[in-house]
Amino acid sequence: ARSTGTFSYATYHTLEEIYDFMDMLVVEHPQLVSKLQIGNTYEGRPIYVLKFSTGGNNRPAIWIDTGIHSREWVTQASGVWFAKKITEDYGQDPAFTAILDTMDIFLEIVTNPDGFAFTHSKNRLWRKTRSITPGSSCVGADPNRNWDAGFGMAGASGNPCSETYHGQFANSEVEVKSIVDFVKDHGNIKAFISIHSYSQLLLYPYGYKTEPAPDQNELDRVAKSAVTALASLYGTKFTYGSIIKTIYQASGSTVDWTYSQGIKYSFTFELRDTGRYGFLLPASQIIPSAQETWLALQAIMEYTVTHPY
Amino acid sequence: KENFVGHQVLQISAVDEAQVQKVKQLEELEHLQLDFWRGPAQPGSATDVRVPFTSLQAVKIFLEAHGIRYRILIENVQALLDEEQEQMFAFQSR
Repeated sequence: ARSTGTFSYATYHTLEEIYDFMDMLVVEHPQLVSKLQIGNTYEGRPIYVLKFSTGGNNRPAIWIDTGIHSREWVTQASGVWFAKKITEDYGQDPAFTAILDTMDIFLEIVTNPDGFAFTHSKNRLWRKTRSITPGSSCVGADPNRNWDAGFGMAGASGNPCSETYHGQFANSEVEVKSIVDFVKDHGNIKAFISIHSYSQLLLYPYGYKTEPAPDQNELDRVAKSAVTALASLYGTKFTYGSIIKTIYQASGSTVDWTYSQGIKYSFTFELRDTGRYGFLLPASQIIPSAQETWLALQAIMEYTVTHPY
Repeated sequence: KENFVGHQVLQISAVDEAQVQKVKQLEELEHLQLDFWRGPAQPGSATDVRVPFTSLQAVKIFLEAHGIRYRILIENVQALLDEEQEQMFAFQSR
């Protein structure tokens, strides 16, 4: 593609194509978008985050990440669509313009670059990172079990060959540690949204323990408004609730850690599934999935702006 | 590239906690090389698992022996992967 205007959002792309897309977006919108490198992956690939900002100094911010489980391709593809949507809607959609005039947005489209590259080169169904565990022939850890929140408790596996292996120690995966360092350095992130697929769920803490989060009632209300907004477009029904109550116990998860850092509006999405394809959602479903998910994201972002803490 | 010819994804419907536990037992059997796309959770919620061709018979017999209902979500994983690649190549060549 020569520009983000000729880039196709209705097909799956490689890591290189997505990285090129980011550079085109920054060139086209230098006053709005910048590209930050927050680290390097285990195999040495750069880890990029797009920053959308209309000024100010260390404004309160919203974090969105897609692709932490590499095989969940519709999430990285949705991330690309979100990035373009932000540049289209700023200055055009009053509600969204108000959000970006108040807060910054950080968007990490490929949160697990090594895993993503591996899904294109060797194994389409690869989920984990690509780190080596000494003493094991099995590769990678589950980047959504590697966070320092109930790390290693029930709801993750200590077996390096498992798809839910939690890693050698909390934050052992550099892809996770890079986000942890970024969040701590920034210190003013007010909403953190990590996007997975599929199952059509909107989840909030906790995953590793049954006690309700202190902000349980508010998080439940926000989640309800978000899934209502999402369903308004194509009728896609999402279930919402705490991770442990809605699906199962999962320890060391992203949003349990971000919530423990005081980021109240911490959510995990599991995007649409048609009940037929799982992670192999046809490319024709990318844009409808991104469109409906954006409505939910906007609901959460608007709530975050209007309920500062 | 990893080949998934003959791999199927089964969607399992456990109706009670005992059946959920049975499915979790399956998860422990490493030699079956099962890949849970949607883990066993609670009664009433679906469990999706990719089963390699060599383990298909054993898993289906296990489920049927315990009266656990399942349906085939994906008949042949590799066919879907091939379709995905063709779509991407067709777009790129266009």
